[in-house]
Amino acid sequence: STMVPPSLPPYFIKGSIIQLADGELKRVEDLKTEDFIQSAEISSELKIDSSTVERIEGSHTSPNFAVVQFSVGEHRTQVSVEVLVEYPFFVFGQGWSSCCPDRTTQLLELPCTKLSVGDVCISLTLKNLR
Amino acid sequence: VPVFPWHSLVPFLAPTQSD
Repeated sequence: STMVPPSLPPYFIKGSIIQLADGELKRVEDLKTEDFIQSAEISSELKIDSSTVERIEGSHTSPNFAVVQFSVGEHRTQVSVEVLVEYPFFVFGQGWSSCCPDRTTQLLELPCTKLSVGDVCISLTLKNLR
Repeated sequence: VPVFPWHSLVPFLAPTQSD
């Protein structure tokens, strides 16, 4: 299944102020892998999942979009997301990455590397409430 | 200045699981 394409939200613009789960404020470009992991540990509802990029291809609907196929979590569930080519994902141990980092840097001024097959991105799921 | 919560930056990839 392909999810609804997200637009390019304002919080990815360089300098945007992000609040971590413990209340600490950081700029979007300064976020580290640990910030997401620690915030998820504090959260009662959300947990971090590893989403490995399995495939990246151009969208059939528009050249501005790409379809990124992920393998999510321990069950390796296949999830496809249609996003703007400049939409940034956070790669474990690496930072912000997009299908077209030049455009991301141009539009958002957010330092960004090229998203590639095999990259492991941070994603969220609901905590299993037993 | 707007402040955004950390989780808004992370895509919510919620696979439907039967188990």
